[in-house]
Amino acid sequence: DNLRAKATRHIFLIRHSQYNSESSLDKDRTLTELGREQAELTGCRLASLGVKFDKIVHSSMTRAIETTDIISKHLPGVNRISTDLLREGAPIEPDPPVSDWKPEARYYEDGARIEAAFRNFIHRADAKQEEDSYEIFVCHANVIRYIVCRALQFPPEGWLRMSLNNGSITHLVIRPSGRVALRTLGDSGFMPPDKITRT
Amino acid sequence: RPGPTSGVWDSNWDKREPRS
Repeated sequence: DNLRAKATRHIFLIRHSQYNSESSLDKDRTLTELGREQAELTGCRLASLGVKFDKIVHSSMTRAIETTDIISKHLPGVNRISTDLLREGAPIEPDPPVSDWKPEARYYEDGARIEAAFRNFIHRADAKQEEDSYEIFVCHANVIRYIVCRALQFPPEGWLRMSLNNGSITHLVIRPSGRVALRTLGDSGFMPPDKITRT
Repeated sequence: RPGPTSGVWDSNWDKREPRS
């Protein structure tokens, strides 16, 4: 009984908001003005949920850092942790395949890393966790889609069949029993339609 | 291929491998 989980984990996976994708250097791929607005809307939405967030874990890429900077303003006092595990990449070769995107060599490196991110961050609460937790992960579309497939035990090759808007919220619930529920996938209904993008 | 894809739920899904 001492080893049995007692608490529920609420995982909020946030896709970074719109960014300038012209440059090839990550440091120059900063948020657009609309992207900054989107992040404000996402921050407002998260703050309005009325839950006490335990931490924000974010990808170390520029667009995720900048999205986190804005979201954090709406969630004062919530600790931020940066991780390379959540950086964007090619998680697994998609099925059906896509003809215009073939990063074969990247699957080996990115796939192992993104799988490590899944195993590291997505699991039932530890036995010592007494209270339910609410954690935010600010990262990327491919990473979120792969995590959703893995968490639901759906074929991970299907990740590319899903589509996520910028600044959208994906909410996974992990019960002490290990049961997983996807409560929302890519919710952006809190944004006006003219501010919704998918870049 | 990571993870089961048979449609049968694995309740020990997060206990099979050590966390990295």
